[in-house]
Amino acid sequence: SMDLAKHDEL
Amino acid sequence: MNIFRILGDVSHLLAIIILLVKIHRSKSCAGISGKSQILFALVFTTRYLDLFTTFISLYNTVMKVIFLICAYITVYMIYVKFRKTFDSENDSFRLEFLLVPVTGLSFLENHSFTPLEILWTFSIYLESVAILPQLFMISKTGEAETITTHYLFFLGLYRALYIANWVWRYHTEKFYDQIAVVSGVVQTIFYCDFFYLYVTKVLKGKKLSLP
Repeated sequence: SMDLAKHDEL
Repeated sequence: MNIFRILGDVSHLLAIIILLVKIHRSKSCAGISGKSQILFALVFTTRYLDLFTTFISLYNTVMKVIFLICAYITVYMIYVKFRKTFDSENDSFRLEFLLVPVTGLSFLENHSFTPLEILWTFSIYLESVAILPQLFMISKTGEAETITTHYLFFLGLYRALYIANWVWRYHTEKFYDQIAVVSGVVQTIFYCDFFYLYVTKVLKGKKLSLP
C-alpha cells in the first residue's frame, strides 16, 4: 500500500 | 532511505553533471539528442509539481530543485548557447510516437484520477522511454563519444540501483509502487544492449561504434 499524495522517490 | 536509493540518486546526478561538463568543456553538444533532454526536462517538471504541495525532506526538495535546474540548463545549452553544434539532422526521432501513448496510458492507468497524480504518472511513463531518441541517434550515426557513453552508463546504473532499492523496500517496509516498478523495469531493459557495448568496448578503451 502507499500514500498517494506522497511520492518520496526522485 | 537505503544504500541503493542513495547510490541511485548519486549516479543519476553524476550522469546529468557529466553531460553538462561535456557540453561546457567541448563547447559542443554534438552527438547529444536535444529531444531526449527536452523529455527529461518535461519529466522533472511534471513529476516535481509536488514541491508546491508536499514536503518530504530537505534532501528530497534540494535534489528535485537541482535536477530541474540542470535539466533546463542542458536544454538551454543545446538549443540556445551551442545551437550551431547541435546535430538536429540525426535527432530525428518522432516525439509524438512517445508522447501520445504515454499521455493516453497515464489517463488510463494511475493511482488516482486527479491532475497531480495523472501528471506524476505521465512523468513516470515518459521517463521510461525518454532515452529512446538518444539511443536512436546513436544507432543512426553508428557511434558515440566516450564521454556520452559514460553519461548513458550512469543513467542506466541509476535505473538498475532503483530496482535494487525497490526490492529492498518491499522486503523491509512492504512498500511497492506498481506503476514506478513496472516502468522502471521497462526503462532498465532499454539500457541492456548499451551496457553490453559499454562493457565489451568502452571499458576496454575502444570507442563505441556500431557495425
